[in-house]
Amino acid sequence: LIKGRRIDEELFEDLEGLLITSDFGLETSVAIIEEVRQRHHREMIKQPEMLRQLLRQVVLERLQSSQVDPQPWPEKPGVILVVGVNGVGKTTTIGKLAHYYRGQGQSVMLAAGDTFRAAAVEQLRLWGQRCDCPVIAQQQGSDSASVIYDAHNAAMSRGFDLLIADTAGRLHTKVNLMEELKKINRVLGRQGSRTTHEVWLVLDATTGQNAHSQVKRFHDDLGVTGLIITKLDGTAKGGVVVGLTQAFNLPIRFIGVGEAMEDLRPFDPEQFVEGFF
Amino acid sequence: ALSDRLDQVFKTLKGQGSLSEKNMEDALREVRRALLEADVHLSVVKSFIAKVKDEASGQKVLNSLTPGQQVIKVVHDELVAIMGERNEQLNLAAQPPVVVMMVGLQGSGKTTTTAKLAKRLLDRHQKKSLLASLDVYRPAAMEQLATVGREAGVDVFPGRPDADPRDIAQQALEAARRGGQDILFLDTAGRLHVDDDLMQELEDIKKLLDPLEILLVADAMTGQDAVGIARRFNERLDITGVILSKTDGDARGGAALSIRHVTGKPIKFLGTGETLSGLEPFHPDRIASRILG
Ligand SMILES: Nc1nc2c(ncn2[C@@H]2O[C@H](COP(=O)(O)OP(=O)(O)OP(=O)(O)O)[C@@H](O)[C@H]2O)c(=O)[nH]1
Ligand SMILES: Nc1nc2c(ncn2[C@@H]2O[C@H](COP(=O)(O)OP(=O)(O)OP(=O)(O)O)[C@@H](O)[C@H]2O)c(=O)[nH]1
Ligand SMILES: [Mg+2]
Ligand SMILES: [Mg+2]
Repeated sequence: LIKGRRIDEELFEDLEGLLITSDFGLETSVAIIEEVRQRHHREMIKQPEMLRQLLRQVVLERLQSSQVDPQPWPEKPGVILVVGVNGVGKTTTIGKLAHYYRGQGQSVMLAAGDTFRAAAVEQLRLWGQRCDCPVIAQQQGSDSASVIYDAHNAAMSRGFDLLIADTAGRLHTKVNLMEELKKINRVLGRQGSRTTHEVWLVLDATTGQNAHSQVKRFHDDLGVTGLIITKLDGTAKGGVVVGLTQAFNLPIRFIGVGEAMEDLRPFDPEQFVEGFF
Repeated sequence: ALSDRLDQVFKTLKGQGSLSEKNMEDALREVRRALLEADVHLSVVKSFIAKVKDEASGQKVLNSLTPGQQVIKVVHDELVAIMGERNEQLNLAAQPPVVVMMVGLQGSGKTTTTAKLAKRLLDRHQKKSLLASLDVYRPAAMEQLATVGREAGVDVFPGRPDADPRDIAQQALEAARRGGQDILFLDTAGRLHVDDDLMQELEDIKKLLDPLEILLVADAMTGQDAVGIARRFNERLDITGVILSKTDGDARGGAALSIRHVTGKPIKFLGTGETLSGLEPFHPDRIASRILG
């Protein structure tokens, strides 16, 4: 797009269009291009290639500001509560996370907290088998918080390093379903001396600006501690996360790049930005 | 909301003259902003705005509406016109069993929607369906369809995940013929529109079973990628319709306009919830209002 062109207003417009069609969103795209415009003036940039570097840098800075290195689990077991709207890839991601942490020598237990959807428990059980992790479950229709509570007790008494809890997909606008998650949060928060567990919100890379509403609601209700972006192996670039990390100051923990157990990578801002430009 | 922003643009214009070039420029900028925030694809927005500009320019300002309301009316009417007729039914005009194939990206709602459709056809039209899962990849996919099929009160073909989807499809067709079912639903595995092998798999199944309906199930929260996704599925399969799922959230649903614009195919139903009753016929005016915000 930039090759061999002169740096003029038309080029800036085209770059803004590129950001918009990568789901950065109108407001964020305009703000980024404005910053590029100002800095290119100050830094007296003449070559188009330097402009590409500048654009990359501006986007990278926005992503890096909210990235913090992952810390070791504060207690044993570490607990990760996985949440998100329907179909984004929570259950699959949990299978991948279990494999990832097993690969680091940790013992992992899974809690089948989706007590609602057809065959949700079976799906998680199969993932548990693949990485040799026990899955704590009750029958369909049971209380999600009670399954997760039981799993947490089991993980504590059996000395597991990590418990990952699956939850049913739910639209963030459904108050009663969000109340169920708040209850799970409280239940996890009161056990033993535990007051901190991770709450990771899974977002689908094909999602557009609705991601803002999703993050806002889940974060307001639960205190999200990390994001996971799935389906980046498709053509969607997930540009919406740039505006998200700025607005909510949340770290992106992992990205999903396929449907197999190994298709999970720790988030690398530089690689992510490469994908755009 | 867009109506407030447009009223701002036109606050000096109330009840006099006509919509001029200048105030149209500002108004259209607000419409562009609303559509982009609603996830309509940039190229679709550009072409849409050009059309609206033609429609609205030079219109006399009506006494019954503010200029802002007038612009919204032009935009709204144009959106509805593009979105197409409300409530286009499933095409079931063939010797039974009529084959309906459900396709789309991972997690878009195909399996759930398959059962919803079968339930609707049974309850409202007394049509009997056989559901067949061709998803040999996703863990417990076949169990999921078996469970929702049972809930819907319809038969589910007992497939196996170690079989080839093409074979399962043909066996299911045989079973539907023997069982005297009116409709055979093929629930396919979610896939990327850029996965050539898996798109070829769909083409093969289409060739073998000649479905009367090929329905793209698309998530209402899809962003700019909706154009690329819909274009690919349509190019390779010549889809016959679209179902927009998860419209019970607060996604503006601009993907609906993008998909319609790039494929020209009708949006037939809306997914409106997680339970099997969560399916409604498509309402162009409701979706248009929601996209405008
Ligand atoms: N291509 C691709 N597909 C993915 C990825 N992550 C998950 N999927 C697929 O997305 C679909 C949905 O995944 P699930 O794990 O069932 O999603 P979920 O959020 O648990 O869904 P619900 O529990 O129903 O809300 C499945 O077909 C997965 O294989 C990814 O990174 N890339
Ligand atoms: N709220 C809401 N949820 C829906 C709707 N349609 C489907 N879902 C949910 O979306 C999630 C994914 O649905 P599935 O039917 O498994 O999607 P799929 O396309 O078959 O997924 P893959 O086979 O993995 O590609 C499930 O949690 C469904 O309950 C809808 O209209 N509204
Ligand atoms: Mg799940
Ligand atoms: Mg499915």
